[in-house]
Amino acid sequence: MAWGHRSIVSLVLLGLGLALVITVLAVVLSRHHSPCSPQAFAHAAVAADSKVCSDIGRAILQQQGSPVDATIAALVCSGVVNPQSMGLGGGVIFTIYNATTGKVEVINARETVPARFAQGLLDQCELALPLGTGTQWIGVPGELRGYAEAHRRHGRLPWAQLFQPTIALLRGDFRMPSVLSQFLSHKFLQPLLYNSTLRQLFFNGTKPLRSQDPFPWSVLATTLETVATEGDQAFYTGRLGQMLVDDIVKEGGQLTMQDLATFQPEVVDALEMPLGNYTLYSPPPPSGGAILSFILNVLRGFNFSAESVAQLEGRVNMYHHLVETLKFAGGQRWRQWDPRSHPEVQNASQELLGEALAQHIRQQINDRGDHQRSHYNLAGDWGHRMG
Amino acid sequence: TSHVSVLGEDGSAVSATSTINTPFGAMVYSPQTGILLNNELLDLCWRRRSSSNHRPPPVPGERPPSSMVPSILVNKAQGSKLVIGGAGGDLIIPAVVQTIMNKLWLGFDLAAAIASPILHVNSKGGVEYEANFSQEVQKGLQDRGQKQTQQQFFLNVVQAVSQEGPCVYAASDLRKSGVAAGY
Repeated sequence: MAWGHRSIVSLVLLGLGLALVITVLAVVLSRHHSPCSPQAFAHAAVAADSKVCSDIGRAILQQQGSPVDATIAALVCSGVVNPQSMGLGGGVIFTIYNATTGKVEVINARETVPARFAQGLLDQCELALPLGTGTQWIGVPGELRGYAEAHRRHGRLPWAQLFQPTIALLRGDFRMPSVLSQFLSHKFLQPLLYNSTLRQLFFNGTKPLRSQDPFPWSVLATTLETVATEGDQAFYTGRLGQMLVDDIVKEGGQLTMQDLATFQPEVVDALEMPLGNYTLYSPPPPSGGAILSFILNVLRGFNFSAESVAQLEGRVNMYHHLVETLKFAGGQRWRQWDPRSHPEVQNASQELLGEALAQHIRQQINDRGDHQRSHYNLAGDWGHRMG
Repeated sequence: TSHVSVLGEDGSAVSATSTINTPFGAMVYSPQTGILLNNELLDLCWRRRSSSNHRPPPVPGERPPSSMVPSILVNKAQGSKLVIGGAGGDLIIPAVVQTIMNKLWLGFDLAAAIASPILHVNSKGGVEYEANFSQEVQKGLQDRGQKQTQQQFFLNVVQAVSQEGPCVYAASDLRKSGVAAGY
């Protein structure tokens, strides 16, 4: 009996020893073996459409700025590096997730229709395509009001600090960005630009500025300095706005100071839709969030996965369902009108997020892609290619 | 259009899309302020009743319909997030959809999910393929009756940041020579 007792004790001790060794190994290995792949960051990140602007956004985060502060700084910069794509003369939409509250809100500062606009404007649509040049297409710019509202609600650093990096960029030896120079020299765009008021900014004589040419844009630096010190009011009720309106009127436009003074961004809850283990938050009409949600909701029901597309037939099948769903989405675009101006479409978008419509559409999709356009409710033209 | 995605240290996130609709917008410059003006009212041209070609007249204060979709996807259980948005007019939605499918359903990493060539369906139901889109898949779709349409302009650009537990990934679209930044 004693022998048996001793051997049990030794086995138990051996087991404990083994368990201890395994635990120590696991802890040591987990310390060295990070679960993240090499390109991961440990804390935070900014993705803008140019390196210099992503870096400016990151620097704001590292100065303890909020994600909204970083976004504004990166956007101000992008309006200088990619002015063909965005700037203070346009509009912006923010979707903001607050990790403390779990709330997601949308700030929509897209431009609005001015009080006065060209008679028969929409009769010019076919003629205007695909670019839409001329003062008759100018809305009431919302960009800066959008920044100010986002900063008021979620900012941490002083307003002026968000503009400094871009002002320094412009006040330094600013050179023509490569992507911008490609747009300037594009054979389709170059003659249009040369014959517009943009010639004074982007051309040297008859030639567009080339990549890395000196690109002095000091008047914009002055505008940014004024906005940094005086706030968005300088633009919407002050002398900046007056100068802008004067320049537009000189070109035949109808924008007024009253239009600028009355512009208000809209703050609403984001659309919210379950998508598998995720929740998708996106901007409501007149933005495209409801259409985006509808497409993903329909497709989720087909359970595509890495395995299901491993073979060619599986990939063809997935893209076939994507194409069919995009066609049905095209037939739903009428739901994107501005509910503030068109009460008749007030709740049209909610149906797009529902499972009933998604299920109904899935049942309409079979193996063929050559149905009539009426099958998808596809009406006339939509959307422009650029942007 | 330009898109910026940001993820902060505390997990808060911002997805923001800002736009000049078509390259250089209205092509109107304000020399006193240095500002280029957009041509936002052009987007009223797409606003029609579902069954007719009739376009109701603009309403002062109205905001034209827009393809912009600055979005945030949150998976609380797994501590995961995807902060995403895009540029490129009516290519924005198909580009963002295909990036989300690639990332969340097909297991691509973020950069590959964005870089993968896309397809687009135009208003007549024709299918347009970005350069380098799989020829085999195009052939397979034609066999199923999908009508192919040529299109030279593909200006789709997507930026995104994702959080997967302790790991933060960020990717800017190389189509526009974008580069993300983090720490």
